Amino acid sequence: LTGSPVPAPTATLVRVVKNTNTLGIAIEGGANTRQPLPRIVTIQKGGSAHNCDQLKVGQVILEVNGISLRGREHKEAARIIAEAFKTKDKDHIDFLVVEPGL
Amino acid sequence: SPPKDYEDEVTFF
Repeated sequence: LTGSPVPAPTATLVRVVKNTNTLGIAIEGGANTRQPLPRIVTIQKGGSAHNCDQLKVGQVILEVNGISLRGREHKEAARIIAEAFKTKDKDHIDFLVVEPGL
Repeated sequence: SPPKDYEDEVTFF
């Protein structure tokens, strides 16, 4: 036996209010890559994601507005996020994210 | 042709 148990990653729902012209994140990965769910690689200062102060680099996005990203390739996941930001139906985007590993 | 490399795809929003 080695060390202390590793806690299971806990999913967190993060609401990003669209209070600027840019979401201000970059993602990598998607189905059929080594990173099968999109991972946040950049949070830009001045973007809506940065303003909400809860999204972090390294988090993996499980869902966008309740839409699962599992099994979606990069371009499709990117389209879902882009449309969630573009639509005027909502003034926010709900991201379900996990902090992988510790 | 080699398989398309998806590993480096990054999209900014």
